[in-house]
Amino acid sequence: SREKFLEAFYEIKAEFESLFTNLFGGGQATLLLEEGDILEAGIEIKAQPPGKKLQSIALLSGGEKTLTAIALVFAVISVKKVPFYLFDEVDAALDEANLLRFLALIKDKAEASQIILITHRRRSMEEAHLLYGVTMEEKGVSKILALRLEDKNAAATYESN
Amino acid sequence: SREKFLEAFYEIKAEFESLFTNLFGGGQATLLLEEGDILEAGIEIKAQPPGKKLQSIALLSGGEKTLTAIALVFAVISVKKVPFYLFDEVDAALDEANLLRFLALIKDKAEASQIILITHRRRSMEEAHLLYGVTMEEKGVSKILALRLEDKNAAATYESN
Amino acid sequence: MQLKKLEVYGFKSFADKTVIEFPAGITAIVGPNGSGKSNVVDAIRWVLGEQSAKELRGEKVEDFIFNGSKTRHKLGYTQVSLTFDNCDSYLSTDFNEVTITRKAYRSGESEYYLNKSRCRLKDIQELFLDTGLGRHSFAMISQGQVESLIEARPIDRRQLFDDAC
Amino acid sequence: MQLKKLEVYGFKSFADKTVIEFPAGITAIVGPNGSGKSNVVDAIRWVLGEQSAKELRGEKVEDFIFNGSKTRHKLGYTQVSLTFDNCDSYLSTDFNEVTITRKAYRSGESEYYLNKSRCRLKDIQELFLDTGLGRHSFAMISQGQVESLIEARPIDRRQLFDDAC
Ligand SMILES: Nc1ncnc2c1ncn2[C@@H]1O[C@H](COP(=O)(O)OP(=O)(O)OP(=O)(O)O)[C@@H](O)[C@H]1O
Ligand SMILES: Nc1ncnc2c1ncn2[C@@H]1O[C@H](COP(=O)(O)OP(=O)(O)OP(=O)(O)O)[C@@H](O)[C@H]1O
Ligand SMILES: [Mg+2]
Ligand SMILES: [Mg+2]
Repeated sequence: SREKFLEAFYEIKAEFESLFTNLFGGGQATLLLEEGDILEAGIEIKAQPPGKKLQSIALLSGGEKTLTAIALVFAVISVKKVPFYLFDEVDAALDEANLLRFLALIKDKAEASQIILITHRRRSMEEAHLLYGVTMEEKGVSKILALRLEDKNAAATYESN
Repeated sequence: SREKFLEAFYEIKAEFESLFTNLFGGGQATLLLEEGDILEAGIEIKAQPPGKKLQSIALLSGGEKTLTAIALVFAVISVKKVPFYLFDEVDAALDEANLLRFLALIKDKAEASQIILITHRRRSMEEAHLLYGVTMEEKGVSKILALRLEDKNAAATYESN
Repeated sequence: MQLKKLEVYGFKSFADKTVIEFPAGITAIVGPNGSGKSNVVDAIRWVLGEQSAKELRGEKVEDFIFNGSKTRHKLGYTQVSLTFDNCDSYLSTDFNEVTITRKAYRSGESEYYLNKSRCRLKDIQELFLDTGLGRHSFAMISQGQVESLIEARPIDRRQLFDDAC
Repeated sequence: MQLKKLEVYGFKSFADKTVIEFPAGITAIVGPNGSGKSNVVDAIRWVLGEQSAKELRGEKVEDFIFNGSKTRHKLGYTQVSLTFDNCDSYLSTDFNEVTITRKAYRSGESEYYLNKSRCRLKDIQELFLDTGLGRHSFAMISQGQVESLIEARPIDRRQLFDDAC
């Protein structure tokens, strides 16, 4: 129904605006409904990283697009309280500063929900309460090992530096 | 013409097969022409990472797809001697071992051609003869600085870890 | 509700029975290229009822069953189970612990189980309907998908919103 | 043939005239997200004759001209030059040094120059025809493009081969 959609849309929009500014350490962004019937209209994104002019999101860089997408993902999920998040290498394109802001958000969300991160980044591994290593000691066959905290340095051989 | 295409195709195929085995440290792969008229047939890729069964390339992992694509790129370019290569973050999905094999290939090619690598990876930066840092000290305006070798550690603040 | 554990047998590269337990907070999964990390994501999406083979990087059901290696024969079926702690009755069922299981044979048949008793796919999809864990859930982002959320056209993005709301 | 230098003025985020010299061997370009690294790749593809705005992450010519920032006004035109050492006569022209230049105004007009004398796009495209640096060249891989080479359908991959051969 229209009311239900609009109510969810405005909630997501408000959340997206605040998450974007938080993740970029400044700037602003918003969601807009295209012209036409509310039940079918597409959803536009306008984003303005700190210090830049408002531009089409096609001009954003790889890392800026990833960060904007993460803000959108958390905004949409906030409408429903999900029990767990599962992210496969969403941190790959982020530089050091953006990665730290992303991890701050993850830590904040981890208080209410479980978060499973597949990652190659050392910084992300350091935030985990538990680390699993997937290996193929026998080629073609996957095995999983729980790595202890001090093994984290051993895990560094898996990370992507 | 058919002969010209077939000649180039078989040259590329042979090069691809050897580059794949080199980059994966084993295994094998090949290129196949689909059924039908040679002048219009599509090109299939069959890839088998070391110790695994021959499978459709759709089942390859993110890093395995990247490595296979790099083998294909160098195979196709080998037909024409290009003066320079320009790669924008092609190393993002590679783990440590694959990154080292990729860099060994890059070093080998750098003897005959110039290579420009945009990268976040520390290991890739270490292979460069010259390092340029792009910054936006004035927000929204890009500036380029040549970084000296000892600045490489300073460049580490740009790299992704 | 808490995710307690995942049990995988014969799914893609997991030839042997493998169990992963999930604590509260953040769990990181690491490993070399091609070792099987994204296959874990595919297993979770599959047991939650994902019907599109393409979404799980396959073309047909056999692509999800261990296909053999240099040292192992291929297997005849795969089975994946996901166990939740439901003490807070987040899922509308009386069980304190809920385990969903999906099994598939090379012949193409799929079986679904809810706490070890046979059920239909529809039952699992209904159980998770309002949790935000349905098919197009934003809570599960596969490798390479994050940027495509931004590059999608506005009308396609709307589809994602509708599914996720 | 060697690539000697790139000169950029007013192209995307490069508001000021910027020069990058290229030595033999490997050059790495590094920097934070959004600082302008991929814009360098776009500038090189643009001056070599790329006609599709979409390939350069834009929709129209104005997207390539510096659009202003909090501290700067937008500019009226952009100019990019690429200089090659042609002592080995790799490019079929008598010049020992070849500089190609492309200039575009907000009005949409584009001008091309070969060693400072005006020419047509066709002249530049013909000059680079057999060098493997044409439009679909495999030698220039933009961000995020590497995996799509593998995910393309066989018939689309053939198109890439034909252009690259
Ligand atoms: N049905 C199957 N039987 C056996 N092995 C399979 C099957 N399906 C996929 N695989 C194997 O699983 C591997 C891919 O695993 P996955 O995508 O999980 O890797 P990953 O750890 O995510 O790697 P990356 O870091 O590169 O993303 C492939 O090498 C493929 O051969
Ligand atoms: N016409 C223009 N005028 C001004 N700025 C522009 C213009 N076009 C693009 N930009 C800016 O350039 C930035 C993107 O730069 P680019 O894609 O080169 O970043 P990058 O260094 O490659 O980052 P990443 O590491 O995330 O890939 C955007 O933030 C965008 O605002
Ligand atoms: Mg993966
Ligand atoms: Mg970039």
